[in-house]
Amino acid sequence: NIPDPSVRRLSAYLRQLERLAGEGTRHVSSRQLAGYIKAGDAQVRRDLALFGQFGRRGVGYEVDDLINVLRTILGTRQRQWPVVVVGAGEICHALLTYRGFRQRGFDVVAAFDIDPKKIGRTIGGVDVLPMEDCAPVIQRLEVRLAILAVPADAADETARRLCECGIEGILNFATTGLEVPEGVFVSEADITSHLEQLSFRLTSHRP
Amino acid sequence: NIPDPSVRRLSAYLRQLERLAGEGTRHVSSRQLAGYIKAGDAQVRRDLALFGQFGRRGVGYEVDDLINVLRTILGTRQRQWPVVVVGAGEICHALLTYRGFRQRGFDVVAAFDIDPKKIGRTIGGVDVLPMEDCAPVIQRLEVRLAILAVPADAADETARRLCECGIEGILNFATTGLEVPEGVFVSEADITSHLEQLSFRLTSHRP
Ligand SMILES: NC(=O)c1ccc[n+]([C@@H]2O[C@H](COP(=O)([O-])OP(=O)(O)OC[C@H]3O[C@@H](n4cnc5c(N)ncnc54)[C@H](O)[C@@H]3O)[C@@H](O)[C@H]2O)c1
Ligand SMILES: NC(=O)c1ccc[n+]([C@@H]2O[C@H](COP(=O)([O-])OP(=O)(O)OC[C@H]3O[C@@H](n4cnc5c(N)ncnc54)[C@H](O)[C@@H]3O)[C@@H](O)[C@H]2O)c1
Repeated sequence: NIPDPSVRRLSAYLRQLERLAGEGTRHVSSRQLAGYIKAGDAQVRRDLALFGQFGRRGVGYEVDDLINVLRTILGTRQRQWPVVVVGAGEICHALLTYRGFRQRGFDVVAAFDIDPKKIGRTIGGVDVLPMEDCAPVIQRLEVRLAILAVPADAADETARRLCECGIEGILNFATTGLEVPEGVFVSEADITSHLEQLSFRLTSHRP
Repeated sequence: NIPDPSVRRLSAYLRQLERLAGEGTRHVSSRQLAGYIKAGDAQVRRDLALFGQFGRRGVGYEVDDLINVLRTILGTRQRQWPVVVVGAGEICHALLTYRGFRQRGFDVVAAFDIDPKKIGRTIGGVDVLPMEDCAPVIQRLEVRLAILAVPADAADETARRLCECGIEGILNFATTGLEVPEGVFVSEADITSHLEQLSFRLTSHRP
Protein backbone atom coordinates (compact mmCIF):
# COMPACT_ATOMS: atom_id res chain seq x y z
CA ASN A 1 0.00 0.00 0.00
CA ILE A 2 1.79 3.15 -1.29
CA PRO A 3 1.19 6.24 0.92
CA ASP A 4 -0.40 9.38 -0.60
CA PRO A 5 2.73 11.57 -0.30
CA SER A 6 4.72 9.09 -2.46
CA VAL A 7 2.03 9.09 -5.16
CA ARG A 8 1.95 12.90 -5.04
CA ARG A 9 5.71 12.94 -5.67
CA LEU A 10 5.33 10.60 -8.67
CA SER A 11 3.00 13.19 -10.24
CA ALA A 12 5.52 15.92 -9.45
CA TYR A 13 8.39 13.92 -11.07
CA LEU A 14 6.17 13.39 -14.14
CA ARG A 15 5.45 17.13 -14.41
CA GLN A 16 9.18 17.91 -14.38
CA LEU A 17 10.02 15.17 -16.87
CA GLU A 18 7.33 16.46 -19.28
CA ARG A 19 8.88 19.90 -18.99
CA LEU A 20 12.40 18.53 -19.62
CA ALA A 21 11.15 16.53 -22.62
CA GLY A 22 9.59 19.73 -23.98
CA GLU A 23 13.00 21.43 -23.66
CA GLY A 24 14.71 18.56 -25.52
CA THR A 25 16.59 17.11 -22.49
CA ARG A 26 17.19 13.35 -22.97
CA HIS A 27 18.67 12.27 -19.61
CA VAL A 28 18.20 13.32 -15.99
CA SER A 29 19.84 12.23 -12.73
CA SER A 30 17.95 11.51 -9.49
CA ARG A 31 19.75 14.53 -8.01
CA GLN A 32 18.41 16.83 -10.75
CA LEU A 33 14.91 15.37 -10.39
CA ALA A 34 15.12 15.82 -6.60
CA GLY A 35 16.09 19.50 -6.99
CA TYR A 36 12.81 20.33 -8.70
CA ILE A 37 10.62 18.68 -6.07
CA LYS A 38 12.44 19.56 -2.82
CA ALA A 39 12.95 15.86 -2.11
CA GLY A 40 16.38 14.35 -1.49
CA ASP A 41 17.88 12.31 -4.35
CA ALA A 42 17.73 9.23 -2.10
CA GLN A 43 13.96 9.84 -1.85
CA VAL A 44 13.69 9.86 -5.67
CA ARG A 45 15.54 6.53 -5.92
CA ARG A 46 13.42 5.04 -3.08
CA ASP A 47 10.15 6.19 -4.70
CA LEU A 48 11.08 4.73 -8.08
CA ALA A 49 12.49 1.52 -6.59
CA LEU A 50 8.98 0.79 -5.25
CA PHE A 51 8.03 0.04 -8.84
CA GLY A 52 11.08 -1.65 -10.37
CA GLN A 53 14.64 -1.05 -11.61
CA PHE A 54 15.07 2.06 -13.80
CA GLY A 55 17.99 4.19 -14.90
CA ARG A 56 21.68 3.25 -15.10
CA ARG A 57 24.45 4.22 -12.71
CA GLY A 58 26.41 7.18 -14.10
CA VAL A 59 23.91 7.87 -16.90
CA GLY A 60 20.80 8.52 -14.83
CA TYR A 61 17.28 8.04 -16.18
CA GLU A 62 16.21 8.39 -19.79
CA VAL A 63 13.53 11.10 -19.79
CA ASP A 64 11.13 9.51 -22.34
CA ASP A 65 11.54 6.09 -20.75
CA LEU A 66 10.78 7.37 -17.24
CA ILE A 67 7.75 9.34 -18.52
CA ASN A 68 6.28 6.11 -19.91
CA VAL A 69 7.03 4.25 -16.67
CA LEU A 70 5.40 6.92 -14.49
CA ARG A 71 2.36 7.19 -16.72
CA THR A 72 1.94 3.42 -16.58
CA ILE A 73 2.21 3.45 -12.77
CA LEU A 74 -0.30 6.34 -12.53
CA GLY A 75 -2.63 4.59 -14.98
CA THR A 76 -2.76 7.31 -17.65
CA ARG A 77 -0.71 5.56 -20.35
CA GLN A 78 -2.95 2.58 -20.82
CA ARG A 79 -6.16 4.54 -21.26
CA GLN A 80 -8.02 7.87 -21.28
CA TRP A 81 -10.15 8.42 -18.19
CA PRO A 82 -13.59 9.99 -18.79
CA VAL A 83 -14.44 12.45 -15.99
CA VAL A 84 -17.68 14.21 -15.00
CA VAL A 85 -17.97 17.45 -13.01
CA VAL A 86 -20.91 17.95 -10.64
CA GLY A 87 -21.79 21.59 -9.85
CA ALA A 88 -21.48 23.86 -12.92
CA GLY A 89 -20.33 26.95 -11.02
CA GLU A 90 -17.09 28.96 -10.97
CA ILE A 91 -14.64 26.09 -10.35
CA CYS A 92 -16.35 24.01 -13.03
CA HIS A 93 -16.08 26.88 -15.52
CA ALA A 94 -12.30 27.02 -14.95
CA LEU A 95 -12.00 23.23 -15.33
CA LEU A 96 -14.04 23.08 -18.57
CA THR A 97 -12.03 25.84 -20.26
CA TYR A 98 -8.68 24.23 -19.40
CA ARG A 99 -7.04 22.39 -22.33
CA GLY A 100 -4.36 20.54 -20.34
CA PHE A 101 -6.34 17.55 -19.00
CA ARG A 102 -6.73 15.70 -22.30
CA GLN A 103 -3.00 15.29 -23.10
CA ARG A 104 -2.46 13.98 -19.57
CA GLY A 105 -5.08 11.28 -19.92
CA PHE A 106 -8.32 12.86 -18.62
CA ASP A 107 -11.40 13.78 -20.71
CA VAL A 108 -14.14 15.83 -19.06
CA VAL A 109 -17.22 14.40 -20.83
CA ALA A 110 -20.16 16.09 -19.02
CA ALA A 111 -21.12 18.46 -16.24
CA PHE A 112 -24.23 18.27 -14.05
CA ASP A 113 -26.22 20.84 -12.08
CA ILE A 114 -29.65 21.39 -10.46
CA ASP A 115 -29.97 25.07 -11.44
CA PRO A 116 -32.29 25.50 -14.48
CA LYS A 117 -30.25 28.59 -15.49
CA LYS A 118 -27.14 26.42 -15.87
CA ILE A 119 -28.67 23.32 -17.47
CA GLY A 120 -28.47 23.33 -21.28
CA ARG A 121 -25.42 25.60 -21.47
CA THR A 122 -22.19 24.43 -23.09
CA ILE A 123 -18.87 25.43 -21.49
CA GLY A 124 -15.58 24.66 -23.24
CA GLY A 125 -17.43 22.20 -25.50
CA VAL A 126 -18.97 20.29 -22.57
CA ASP A 127 -22.76 20.21 -22.02
CA VAL A 128 -24.30 21.00 -18.62
CA LEU A 129 -26.94 18.32 -18.00
CA PRO A 130 -29.58 17.94 -15.27
CA MET A 131 -28.70 15.72 -12.29
CA GLU A 132 -31.32 13.17 -13.48
CA ASP A 133 -28.99 12.34 -16.39
CA CYS A 134 -26.11 11.52 -14.05
CA ALA A 135 -26.67 7.76 -13.73
CA PRO A 136 -27.33 6.98 -17.43
CA VAL A 137 -24.36 9.08 -18.64
CA ILE A 138 -21.94 7.60 -16.06
CA GLN A 139 -23.03 4.07 -16.95
CA ARG A 140 -23.14 4.52 -20.73
CA LEU A 141 -19.67 6.19 -20.89
CA GLU A 142 -18.21 3.91 -18.15
CA VAL A 143 -17.13 6.93 -16.09
CA ARG A 144 -15.31 6.10 -12.83
CA LEU A 145 -13.93 9.56 -11.90
CA ALA A 146 -15.92 12.63 -10.80
CA ILE A 147 -15.00 16.14 -9.69
CA LEU A 148 -17.25 17.51 -6.94
CA ALA A 149 -17.77 21.29 -7.20
CA VAL A 150 -21.04 21.74 -5.33
CA PRO A 151 -21.56 23.76 -2.11
CA ALA A 152 -20.50 22.07 1.12
CA ASP A 153 -24.06 21.38 2.29
CA ALA A 154 -24.78 19.39 -0.92
CA ALA A 155 -21.46 17.50 -0.95
CA ASP A 156 -22.35 14.40 1.10
CA GLU A 157 -25.63 13.76 -0.71
CA THR A 158 -24.05 14.29 -4.14
CA ALA A 159 -21.10 12.02 -3.33
CA ARG A 160 -23.50 9.28 -2.16
CA ARG A 161 -25.45 9.58 -5.39
CA LEU A 162 -22.25 9.41 -7.50
CA CYS A 163 -21.06 6.28 -5.69
CA GLU A 164 -24.43 4.64 -6.38
CA CYS A 165 -23.92 5.36 -10.12
CA GLY A 166 -20.58 3.54 -10.09
CA ILE A 167 -18.12 6.42 -9.45
CA GLU A 168 -14.98 5.08 -7.70
CA GLY A 169 -12.78 8.19 -7.46
CA ILE A 170 -13.83 11.72 -6.38
CA LEU A 171 -11.81 14.93 -6.56
CA ASN A 172 -13.44 17.02 -3.82
CA PHE A 173 -13.35 20.85 -3.94
CA ALA A 174 -15.99 21.21 -1.24
CA THR A 175 -14.78 22.19 2.23
CA THR A 176 -16.09 19.12 4.02
CA GLY A 177 -14.82 15.55 4.22
CA LEU A 178 -16.92 12.95 2.37
CA GLU A 179 -18.28 9.67 3.72
CA VAL A 180 -17.83 7.14 0.90
CA PRO A 181 -18.10 3.36 0.77
CA GLU A 182 -15.07 1.03 0.94
CA GLY A 183 -13.18 0.96 -2.39
CA VAL A 184 -14.07 4.56 -3.33
CA PHE A 185 -11.11 6.97 -3.23
CA VAL A 186 -11.27 10.72 -2.47
CA SER A 187 -8.60 13.30 -3.27
CA GLU A 188 -9.11 16.52 -1.26
CA ALA A 189 -8.61 19.76 -3.23
CA ASP A 190 -10.00 22.35 -0.80
CA ILE A 191 -8.19 25.58 -1.67
CA THR A 192 -8.56 27.10 1.83
CA SER A 193 -6.63 24.17 3.31
CA HIS A 194 -3.75 24.89 0.91
CA LEU A 195 -3.65 28.49 2.18
CA GLU A 196 -3.67 27.24 5.79
CA GLN A 197 -0.62 25.07 5.03
CA LEU A 198 1.17 28.31 4.14
CA SER A 199 -0.06 30.38 7.09
CA PHE A 200 1.04 27.50 9.36
CA ARG A 201 4.57 27.53 7.90
CA LEU A 202 4.85 31.32 8.12
CA THR A 203 3.54 31.29 11.72
CA SER A 204 5.76 28.49 13.00
CA HIS A 205 8.85 29.30 10.91
CA ARG A 206 11.07 31.57 13.01
CA PRO A 207 13.84 32.67 10.61
CA ASN B 1 9.49 20.17 12.01
CA ILE B 2 5.88 19.02 11.40
CA PRO B 3 5.45 17.03 8.14
CA ASP B 4 3.02 18.29 5.45
CA PRO B 5 0.53 15.40 5.82
CA SER B 6 0.02 16.25 9.53
CA VAL B 7 -0.64 19.91 8.74
CA ARG B 8 -3.07 18.85 6.00
CA ARG B 9 -4.96 16.77 8.57
CA LEU B 10 -5.16 19.74 10.96
CA SER B 11 -6.99 21.68 8.20
CA ALA B 12 -9.29 18.72 7.63
CA TYR B 13 -10.10 18.48 11.40
CA LEU B 14 -10.84 22.23 11.38
CA ARG B 15 -13.22 21.87 8.40
CA GLN B 16 -15.18 19.17 10.22
CA LEU B 17 -15.26 21.08 13.50
CA GLU B 18 -16.60 24.19 11.70
CA ARG B 19 -19.32 22.03 10.21
CA LEU B 20 -20.19 20.48 13.60
CA ALA B 21 -20.26 23.95 15.21
CA GLY B 22 -22.66 25.07 12.45
CA GLU B 23 -24.91 22.10 13.32
CA GLY B 24 -24.85 23.02 17.04
CA THR B 25 -22.70 20.06 18.21
CA ARG B 26 -20.73 21.02 21.35
CA HIS B 27 -18.45 17.98 21.93
CA VAL B 28 -16.66 15.51 19.68
CA SER B 29 -14.50 12.44 20.40
CA SER B 30 -11.23 11.66 18.61
CA ARG B 31 -12.98 8.60 17.18
CA GLN B 32 -15.76 10.77 15.64
CA LEU B 33 -13.19 13.26 14.31
CA ALA B 34 -11.15 10.36 12.86
CA GLY B 35 -14.23 9.00 11.06
CA TYR B 36 -14.58 12.13 8.97
CA ILE B 37 -10.96 12.23 7.84
CA LYS B 38 -10.16 8.51 7.25
CA ALA B 39 -7.47 8.69 9.92
CA GLY B 40 -7.41 6.38 12.95
CA ASP B 41 -8.45 7.91 16.28
CA ALA B 42 -4.92 7.28 17.57
CA GLN B 43 -3.69 9.46 14.66
CA VAL B 44 -6.03 12.30 15.76
CA ARG B 45 -4.70 12.14 19.33
CA ARG B 46 -1.08 11.99 18.06
CA ASP B 47 -1.60 14.98 15.73
CA LEU B 48 -3.13 17.12 18.48
CA ALA B 49 -0.61 16.00 21.11
CA LEU B 50 2.11 17.62 18.94
CA PHE B 51 0.69 20.95 20.07
CA GLY B 52 -0.35 20.43 23.69
CA GLN B 53 -2.95 18.75 25.92
CA PHE B 54 -6.56 19.17 24.79
CA GLY B 55 -9.83 17.40 25.55
CA ARG B 56 -10.73 15.29 28.58
CA ARG B 57 -10.93 11.52 28.87
CA GLY B 58 -14.53 10.38 28.54
CA VAL B 59 -15.81 13.81 27.43
CA GLY B 60 -13.72 14.29 24.28
CA TYR B 61 -12.91 17.70 22.85
CA GLU B 62 -15.05 20.82 23.14
CA VAL B 63 -15.79 21.86 19.55
CA ASP B 64 -15.42 25.66 19.98
CA ASP B 65 -12.29 25.21 22.10
CA LEU B 66 -10.62 22.95 19.54
CA ILE B 67 -11.54 25.30 16.68
CA ASN B 68 -9.71 28.12 18.46
CA VAL B 69 -6.71 25.88 19.14
CA LEU B 70 -6.45 24.72 15.51
CA ARG B 71 -6.87 28.24 14.14
CA THR B 72 -4.12 29.44 16.46
CA ILE B 73 -1.80 26.62 15.33
CA LEU B 74 -2.59 27.33 11.63
CA GLY B 75 -2.07 31.07 12.20
CA THR B 76 -5.54 32.27 11.12
CA ARG B 77 -6.89 33.25 14.54
CA GLN B 78 -4.33 35.88 15.36
CA ARG B 79 -4.67 37.79 12.11
CA GLN B 80 -6.15 38.14 8.62
CA TRP B 81 -3.69 37.26 5.85
CA PRO B 82 -3.78 39.55 2.77
CA VAL B 83 -3.30 37.50 -0.41
CA VAL B 84 -2.57 38.47 -4.04
CA VAL B 85 -3.34 36.42 -7.13
CA VAL B 86 -1.02 36.57 -10.15
CA GLY B 87 -2.59 35.62 -13.50
CA ALA B 88 -6.16 36.92 -13.86
CA GLY B 89 -7.47 34.01 -15.91
CA GLU B 90 -10.05 31.29 -15.26
CA ILE B 91 -8.70 29.99 -11.92
CA CYS B 92 -8.35 33.56 -10.68
CA HIS B 93 -11.95 34.34 -11.65
CA ALA B 94 -13.18 31.40 -9.54
CA LEU B 95 -11.00 32.49 -6.59
CA LEU B 96 -12.15 36.13 -6.69
CA THR B 97 -15.85 35.23 -6.77
CA TYR B 98 -15.56 32.82 -3.80
CA ARG B 99 -16.85 34.26 -0.50
CA GLY B 100 -15.39 31.61 1.81
CA PHE B 101 -11.79 32.81 2.18
CA ARG B 102 -12.49 35.86 4.32
CA GLN B 103 -14.19 34.06 7.24
CA ARG B 104 -11.30 31.59 7.31
CA GLY B 105 -8.69 34.32 7.65
CA PHE B 106 -7.65 35.14 4.07
CA ASP B 107 -8.38 38.38 2.17
CA VAL B 108 -7.62 38.52 -1.55
CA VAL B 109 -6.59 42.17 -1.92
CA ALA B 110 -5.39 42.42 -5.56
CA ALA B 111 -4.83 40.46 -8.76
CA PHE B 112 -2.09 41.09 -11.34
CA ASP B 113 -1.76 40.32 -15.03
CA ILE B 114 0.24 41.31 -18.16
CA ASP B 115 -2.69 41.22 -20.59
CA PRO B 116 -4.00 44.76 -21.32
CA LYS B 117 -7.50 43.27 -21.86
CA LYS B 118 -7.52 42.04 -18.24
CA ILE B 119 -5.87 45.02 -16.52
CA GLY B 120 -8.37 47.55 -15.13
CA ARG B 121 -11.20 45.02 -14.71
CA THR B 122 -12.72 44.34 -11.29
CA ILE B 123 -13.68 40.74 -10.42
CA GLY B 124 -15.58 39.97 -7.20
CA GLY B 125 -14.66 43.45 -5.90
CA VAL B 126 -10.92 42.95 -6.54
CA ASP B 127 -9.01 45.10 -9.07
CA VAL B 128 -6.79 43.55 -11.74
CA LEU B 129 -3.57 45.60 -11.77
CA PRO B 130 -0.54 45.56 -14.10
CA MET B 131 2.49 43.51 -12.99
CA GLU B 132 4.45 46.75 -12.48
CA ASP B 133 2.24 47.47 -9.44
CA CYS B 134 3.13 44.14 -7.83
CA ALA B 135 6.06 45.32 -5.68
CA PRO B 136 4.50 48.56 -4.32
CA VAL B 137 1.16 46.84 -3.47
CA ILE B 138 2.83 43.83 -1.78
CA GLN B 139 5.05 46.14 0.28
CA ARG B 140 2.38 48.72 1.17
CA LEU B 141 -0.19 46.08 2.27
CA GLU B 142 2.48 43.81 3.86
CA VAL B 143 1.36 40.84 1.76
CA ARG B 144 3.27 37.59 2.41
CA LEU B 145 1.02 35.09 0.55
CA ALA B 146 0.47 34.81 -3.22
CA ILE B 147 -1.53 32.48 -5.45
CA LEU B 148 0.19 31.68 -8.76
CA ALA B 149 -2.29 31.19 -11.63
CA VAL B 150 -0.09 31.93 -14.65
CA PRO B 151 0.79 29.50 -17.45
CA ALA B 152 3.56 26.99 -16.70
CA ASP B 153 6.15 28.75 -18.86
CA ALA B 154 5.72 31.99 -16.85
CA ALA B 155 5.65 30.32 -13.43
CA ASP B 156 9.37 30.33 -12.54
CA GLU B 157 9.95 33.95 -13.55
CA THR B 158 6.78 35.14 -11.77
CA ALA B 159 7.65 33.23 -8.59
CA ARG B 160 11.15 34.74 -8.60
CA ARG B 161 9.66 38.22 -8.96
CA LEU B 162 7.19 37.60 -6.11
CA CYS B 163 9.94 36.41 -3.77
CA GLU B 164 11.93 39.57 -4.54
CA CYS B 165 8.89 41.64 -3.45
CA GLY B 166 8.79 39.89 -0.09
CA ILE B 167 6.32 37.04 -0.74
CA GLU B 168 7.07 34.08 1.58
CA GLY B 169 4.28 31.61 0.75
CA ILE B 170 3.04 30.60 -2.74
CA LEU B 171 0.00 28.50 -3.63
CA ASN B 172 0.99 27.11 -7.04
CA PHE B 173 -1.66 26.10 -9.60
CA ALA B 174 0.85 25.88 -12.45
CA THR B 175 1.93 22.40 -13.52
CA THR B 176 5.62 22.86 -12.82
CA GLY B 177 7.61 22.84 -9.59
CA LEU B 178 9.01 26.23 -8.49
CA GLU B 179 12.57 27.09 -7.52
CA VAL B 180 12.28 29.44 -4.54
CA PRO B 181 14.82 30.75 -2.02
CA GLU B 182 15.28 29.23 1.48
CA GLY B 183 12.47 30.32 3.83
CA VAL B 184 9.83 30.59 1.07
CA PHE B 185 7.14 27.88 1.23
CA VAL B 186 5.20 26.46 -1.74
CA SER B 187 1.92 24.52 -1.56
CA GLU B 188 1.26 22.59 -4.81
CA ALA B 189 -2.34 22.76 -6.08
CA ASP B 190 -1.97 21.28 -9.59
CA ILE B 191 -5.38 19.81 -10.39
CA THR B 192 -4.03 17.21 -12.86
CA SER B 193 -1.91 15.68 -10.10
CA HIS B 194 -5.03 15.25 -7.96
CA LEU B 195 -6.66 13.32 -10.82
CA GLU B 196 -3.53 11.16 -11.18
CA GLN B 197 -3.78 10.25 -7.48
CA LEU B 198 -7.19 8.81 -8.29
CA SER B 199 -6.22 7.00 -11.50
CA PHE B 200 -3.29 5.47 -9.56
CA ARG B 201 -5.61 4.14 -6.84
CA LEU B 202 -8.11 2.77 -9.38
CA THR B 203 -5.30 1.14 -11.39
CA SER B 204 -3.48 -0.47 -8.47
CA HIS B 205 -6.55 -1.32 -6.36
CA ARG B 206 -7.56 -4.88 -7.23
CA PRO B 207 -10.88 -5.37 -5.41
N1 LIG C 1 -14.13 29.04 -5.96
C1 LIG C 1 -13.17 28.87 -5.08
O1 LIG C 1 -12.11 29.50 -5.14
C2 LIG C 1 -13.34 27.91 -3.96
C3 LIG C 1 -12.44 27.97 -2.92
C4 LIG C 1 -12.58 27.09 -1.86
C5 LIG C 1 -13.61 26.16 -1.87
N2 LIG C 1 -14.49 26.11 -2.89
C6 LIG C 1 -15.54 25.13 -2.84
O2 LIG C 1 -15.69 24.52 -4.11
C7 LIG C 1 -17.07 24.24 -4.35
C8 LIG C 1 -17.47 24.91 -5.65
O3 LIG C 1 -17.19 26.27 -5.57
P1 LIG C 1 -17.71 27.33 -6.67
O4 LIG C 1 -17.03 28.59 -6.35
O5 LIG C 1 -17.58 26.74 -8.02
O6 LIG C 1 -19.27 27.40 -6.28
P2 LIG C 1 -20.51 27.94 -7.14
O7 LIG C 1 -21.53 28.37 -6.16
O8 LIG C 1 -20.03 28.89 -8.17
O9 LIG C 1 -21.04 26.63 -7.91
C9 LIG C 1 -21.70 25.59 -7.27
C10 LIG C 1 -22.68 24.94 -8.27
O10 LIG C 1 -23.24 23.77 -7.67
C11 LIG C 1 -24.60 23.70 -8.07
N3 LIG C 1 -25.31 22.85 -7.12
C12 LIG C 1 -25.76 23.18 -5.87
N4 LIG C 1 -26.33 22.09 -5.29
C13 LIG C 1 -26.21 21.08 -6.17
C14 LIG C 1 -26.61 19.69 -6.14
N5 LIG C 1 -27.22 19.16 -5.08
N6 LIG C 1 -26.35 18.92 -7.22
C15 LIG C 1 -25.72 19.45 -8.31
N7 LIG C 1 -25.31 20.76 -8.40
C16 LIG C 1 -25.56 21.55 -7.34
C17 LIG C 1 -25.07 25.14 -8.08
O11 LIG C 1 -26.24 25.30 -8.87
C18 LIG C 1 -23.85 25.85 -8.66
O12 LIG C 1 -23.90 25.93 -10.06
C19 LIG C 1 -17.81 24.75 -3.13
O13 LIG C 1 -18.00 23.70 -2.21
C20 LIG C 1 -16.86 25.75 -2.51
O14 LIG C 1 -17.01 25.86 -1.11
C21 LIG C 1 -14.38 26.97 -3.94
N1 LIG D 1 -8.05 25.78 -15.13
C1 LIG D 1 -7.77 24.58 -14.70
O1 LIG D 1 -8.63 23.76 -14.44
C2 LIG D 1 -6.35 24.18 -14.53
C3 LIG D 1 -6.08 22.85 -14.34
C4 LIG D 1 -4.77 22.46 -14.17
C5 LIG D 1 -3.74 23.40 -14.18
N2 LIG D 1 -4.03 24.69 -14.34
C6 LIG D 1 -2.93 25.64 -14.36
O2 LIG D 1 -3.27 26.79 -13.60
C7 LIG D 1 -2.70 27.95 -14.20
C8 LIG D 1 -3.81 28.94 -14.48
O3 LIG D 1 -4.78 28.33 -15.29
P1 LIG D 1 -5.97 29.14 -15.97
O4 LIG D 1 -6.87 28.13 -16.53
O5 LIG D 1 -6.50 30.15 -15.03
O6 LIG D 1 -5.16 29.87 -17.15
P2 LIG D 1 -5.58 31.16 -18.02
O7 LIG D 1 -4.86 31.03 -19.29
O8 LIG D 1 -7.06 31.29 -18.02
O9 LIG D 1 -4.99 32.39 -17.18
C9 LIG D 1 -3.63 32.67 -17.12
C10 LIG D 1 -3.47 34.18 -16.94
O10 LIG D 1 -2.09 34.47 -16.69
C11 LIG D 1 -1.75 35.66 -17.37
N3 LIG D 1 -0.30 35.70 -17.54
C12 LIG D 1 0.45 35.05 -18.46
N4 LIG D 1 1.77 35.31 -18.26
C13 LIG D 1 1.83 36.12 -17.18
C14 LIG D 1 2.92 36.74 -16.49
N5 LIG D 1 4.20 36.58 -16.87
N6 LIG D 1 2.65 37.52 -15.42
C15 LIG D 1 1.36 37.73 -15.03
N7 LIG D 1 0.27 37.18 -15.66
C16 LIG D 1 0.53 36.38 -16.71
C17 LIG D 1 -2.53 35.60 -18.66
O11 LIG D 1 -2.67 36.87 -19.23
C18 LIG D 1 -3.86 35.00 -18.18
O12 LIG D 1 -4.79 35.98 -17.80
C19 LIG D 1 -1.97 27.44 -15.44
O13 LIG D 1 -0.62 27.22 -15.13
C20 LIG D 1 -2.61 26.11 -15.74
O14 LIG D 1 -1.73 25.21 -16.38
C21 LIG D 1 -5.30 25.12 -14.54
